[in-house]
Amino acid sequence: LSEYAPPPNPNSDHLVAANPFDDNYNTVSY
Amino acid sequence: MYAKGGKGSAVPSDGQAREKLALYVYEYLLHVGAQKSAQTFLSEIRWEKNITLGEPPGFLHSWWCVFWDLYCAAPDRRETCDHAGEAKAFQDH
Amino acid sequence: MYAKGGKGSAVPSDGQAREKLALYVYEYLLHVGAQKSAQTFLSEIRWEKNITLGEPPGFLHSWWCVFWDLYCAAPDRRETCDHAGEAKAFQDH
Repeated sequence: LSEYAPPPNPNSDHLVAANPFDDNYNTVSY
Repeated sequence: MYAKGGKGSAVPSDGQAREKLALYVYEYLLHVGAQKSAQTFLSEIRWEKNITLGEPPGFLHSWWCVFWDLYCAAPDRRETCDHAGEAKAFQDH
Repeated sequence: MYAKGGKGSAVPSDGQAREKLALYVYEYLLHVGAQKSAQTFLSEIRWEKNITLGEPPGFLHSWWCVFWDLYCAAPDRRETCDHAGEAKAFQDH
């Protein structure tokens, strides 16, 4: 994979593809 | 837009940006019906995570269309590119 | 950002936006190293046109990193999100 690939282990076991502009979107917990 | 640092000057949010982009690309692939490609993508980037999708068409598609509409409505492009009235109004504002 | 037309109110540039997004997602998949996923994607969306790639990391990745950096630098998020100084300056400007 290239240097532009995402980190192999995202910092959370459960990823939610939520709209980051939604009010209840909490970037910190991501 | 401001010019981002050159090669290797990793901006602090880059790792998170790359993770988010991969997540939204995965969501986009599923919402456009490219299921096999989506699964292949997860295995190629070695993500064994459970992922909850947003509503179709997904965030990447929604934001991209807004961006593209604004791009087409820019004063020096609007004569040749289709665009929505709101985008022209937003640009002129 | 201005609110885009509701469901089904196709904005003139939407068709072109969808095609561009598919093209830049394909380029992104190749530049991150997800070759199999990239090829699978083209066949699943039955893409027939030939494609000339941009320089790595490609437009989608570059655009997204600027977008995400600005998102993180927004006044109500910058305390909790990493971001570049340029993004903060751009927001404050």
